[in-house]
Amino acid sequence: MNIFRLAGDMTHLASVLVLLLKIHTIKSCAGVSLKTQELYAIVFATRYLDIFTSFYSIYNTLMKLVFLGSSFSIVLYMKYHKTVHRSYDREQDTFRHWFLVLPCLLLALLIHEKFTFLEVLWTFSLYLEAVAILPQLVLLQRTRNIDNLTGQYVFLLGGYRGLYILNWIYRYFTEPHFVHWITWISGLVQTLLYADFFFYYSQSWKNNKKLQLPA
Amino acid sequence: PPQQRMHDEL
Repeated sequence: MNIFRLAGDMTHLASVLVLLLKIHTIKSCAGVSLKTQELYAIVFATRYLDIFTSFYSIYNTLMKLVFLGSSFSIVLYMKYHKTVHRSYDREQDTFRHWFLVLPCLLLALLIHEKFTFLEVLWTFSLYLEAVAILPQLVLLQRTRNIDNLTGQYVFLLGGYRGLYILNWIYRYFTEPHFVHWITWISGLVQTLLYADFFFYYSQSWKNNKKLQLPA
Repeated sequence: PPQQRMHDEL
């Protein structure tokens, strides 16, 4: 494991912790898209099915369990916890996220490295993860007041994607025959989706002003 | 195999 990969994983972990902190401690999920959280729960559930079939390292297994557990508990919190649910921006969070699932599944059935059940689901999870942030970005744009924690959550998620790209560049040059177009292209698409957000985030940071995305 | 190496990522 290289430093970019580790930094990427830690950034991902930090993003989840920030979100859990907001939900668990402040008992608020204002500005957080339940649609995006549901998509992430599906992403992890389909990608990490291999915890039953293959073992890489204790680190790998633990992190998978953390991401599975956190994504499902965030969804449950937002749906069923009374106080948290009340703060949910239901009227604003209207992205038709199920329409993302089917095209990703079809694409995974068409474009994959190996046609096996686990491999197709794994590929599906890559495609779905690439677009899963869209409902969250749309919600941010509609929310007038983005609080710091929600802004930091999206910033950390974007950072994690950027670091994974550096990790792939590093692995490409250090490991023989390390070429994975499916992962790279979907990872690149995913990172590009954050570009706009990053621009406004850095502006607000530079000018020491509250983050606000243009409508 | 090459695919396996990609699967060690999260």
